[in-house]
Amino acid sequence: SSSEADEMAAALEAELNDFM
Amino acid sequence: TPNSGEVQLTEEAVRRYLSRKPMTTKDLLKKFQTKRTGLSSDATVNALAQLLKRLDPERKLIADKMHFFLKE
Repeated sequence: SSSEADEMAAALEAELNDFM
Repeated sequence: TPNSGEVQLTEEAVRRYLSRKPMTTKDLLKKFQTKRTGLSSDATVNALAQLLKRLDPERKLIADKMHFFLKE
């Protein structure tokens, strides 16, 4: 679902926090 | 599972996508949907995070969104 995609994107961006 | 392995989340695959055009995290996640790779959501997020850190792609803001891309 799109909400799961949103959650995964948020989690990935959190993982990449320093990097981004 | 029957649907696993159709798409593989590898460094080479990520490199190929990012060499073609700038992509957001959401664009990349769409290319490696869990139903296609057979990976869990957590495994997908962790693998993409590690691969992006290793590939260290260029970053560019397009329409206020961070995009990653690799130069040839």
